[in-house]
Amino acid sequence: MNIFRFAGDMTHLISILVLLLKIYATKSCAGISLKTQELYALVFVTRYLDLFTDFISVYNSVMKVVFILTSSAIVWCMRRHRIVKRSYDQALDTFRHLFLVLGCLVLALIVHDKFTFQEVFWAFSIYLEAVAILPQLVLLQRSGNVDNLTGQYVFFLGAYRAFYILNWIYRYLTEQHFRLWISCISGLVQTALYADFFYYYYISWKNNSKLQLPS
Amino acid sequence: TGDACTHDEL
Repeated sequence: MNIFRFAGDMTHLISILVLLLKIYATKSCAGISLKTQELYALVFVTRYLDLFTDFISVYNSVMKVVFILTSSAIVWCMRRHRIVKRSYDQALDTFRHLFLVLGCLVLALIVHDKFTFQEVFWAFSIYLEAVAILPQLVLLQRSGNVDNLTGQYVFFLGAYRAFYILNWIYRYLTEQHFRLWISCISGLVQTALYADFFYYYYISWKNNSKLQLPS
Repeated sequence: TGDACTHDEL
């Protein structure tokens, strides 16, 4: 464990909590893609299949449970909460994310560390996390609504990406057997897609602030 | 070795 990875885990968790609290506080999920949140929940469930078989540390196990619970809570809120679900942009959130799931599954069956059930699903979750933001990117381009995608959420999501890239650089420089290629390359793709999301977020945020009536 | 397949990153 290094400080970059710990900071990355913390900012990742904070970004999820910020989004969950925003949805719960405003009882609204307008502008948020349920499909992206479903993909994130699927990422954690398929990545942490080893929760009950491999014990690495208390921190590792506790964080796995927390990530699964918080990402599932967001999906539950958007699908089941009687007030929140009314504000879901169902007509705009139409990205066919099933193709992302199938594509990542095929890729994981081809490129993985070891051909075991757990390893294939681990690689699947790594690839899926990289592309999971696409439905949210498309919804943002269509709706331009950033009310619930607070600046803090976008900031912590970006910080998570930045810290993890620093973590991989640190591990590459300090460890003999660097074998995080799947995580590293997929993480770079994820960061590039995040940068694209950030660009559209900034454009939408600027347009919205221009639209504000002069107080 | 064993650690090759345990993923210690979240």
